[in-house]
Amino acid sequence: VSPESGHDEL
Amino acid sequence: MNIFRISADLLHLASFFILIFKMKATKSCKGISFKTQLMYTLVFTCRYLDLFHVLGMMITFNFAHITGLTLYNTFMKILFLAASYYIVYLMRTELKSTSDDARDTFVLWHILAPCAVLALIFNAQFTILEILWTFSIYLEAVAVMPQLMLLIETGEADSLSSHYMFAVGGYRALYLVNWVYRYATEPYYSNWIAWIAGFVQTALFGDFFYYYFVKIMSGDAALKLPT
Repeated sequence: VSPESGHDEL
Repeated sequence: MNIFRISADLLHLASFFILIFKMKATKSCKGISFKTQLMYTLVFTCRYLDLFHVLGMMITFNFAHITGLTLYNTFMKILFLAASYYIVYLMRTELKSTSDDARDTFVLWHILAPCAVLALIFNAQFTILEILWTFSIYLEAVAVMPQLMLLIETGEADSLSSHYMFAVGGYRALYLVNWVYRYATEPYYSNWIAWIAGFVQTALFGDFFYYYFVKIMSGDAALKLPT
């Protein structure tokens, strides 16, 4: 799972 | 990752450098709303809390899920946080004497309270991280209000301020294009919360863009708003 809590945008 | 997204992030990054350059070059923060800059630090602080998770994984050499995109995002998040806090720091220390607080009259809880309530109701997941992320999305959409009010009250903006506003307003417009592109080319769920907020955010810059292009066409130095 992406470590960015599901949000891959800034 | 697509060209629209990359150019959006670079335009956003440019907006920080334009503002910092302007403040350093003119040694003044006249015409810049402290409240809007403060809101931006709150937006990035609430949105980039996952930084701790990513940095935690990096210092424990757990690179399993660290992709190139994660590295890019992490680098940009740190830049955005550092730049926005630096701007607020500058406005409250070195350039405090030139601050426009007297005319920066927007009442902040008029945007903070509705965004907080909306984030508690309309969110993708009822978790702390997700609610804060959603709050940051809603808040960013309206964070420019104090700056717009100040601009209207001033009646005009010098060219650097207008380029700053163009960059800040334009980046989210490019994100809207990025979302359309991703929706058309990837199995990408369109995050309707970010969509609607991004649309509102861009729309708020609408009349500013109009006067900005009029200024560019007429070759004026300063941006003129109808008083």
